[in-house]
Amino acid sequence: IDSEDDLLQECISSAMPKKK
Amino acid sequence: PTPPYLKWAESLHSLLDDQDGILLFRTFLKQEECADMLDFWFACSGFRKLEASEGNEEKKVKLAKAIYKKYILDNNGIVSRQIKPATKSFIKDCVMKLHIDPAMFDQAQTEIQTMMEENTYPLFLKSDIYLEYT
Repeated sequence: IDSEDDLLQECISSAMPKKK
Repeated sequence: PTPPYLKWAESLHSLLDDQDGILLFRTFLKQEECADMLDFWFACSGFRKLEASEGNEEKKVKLAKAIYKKYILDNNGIVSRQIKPATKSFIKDCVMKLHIDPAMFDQAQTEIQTMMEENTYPLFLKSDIYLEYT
């Protein structure tokens, strides 16, 4: 379960804009 | 130059294009108990990005299943309740038959985006959280 959550979190972060 | 918080009021996209804007919007959504909508929206974008890249098929399948399980499967979840039944069964089909496609969450993402544009985003711009920030 943990690794699924990690995968999701990584996916969400990858879509966020980088700090300007 | 225009301060970022004024840009946030221009459109949902200008808000979601700014890290601080996302953070504040998420705080507001959390208060309204619908932060999952924003997480789902980003998860869909992230999935599309990953799916369009080469290789790592196992990871793509795992991620599609994880998104489905967390946001769509539970009919009482905030995201699931906002997505049309036809859209949900389309995604379910894709996951079950392992028809993993970069666009498989696009329709669901659009539905959630419309919901945010018409509902939570205008509420956010009138919220104490936003007004205090400005």
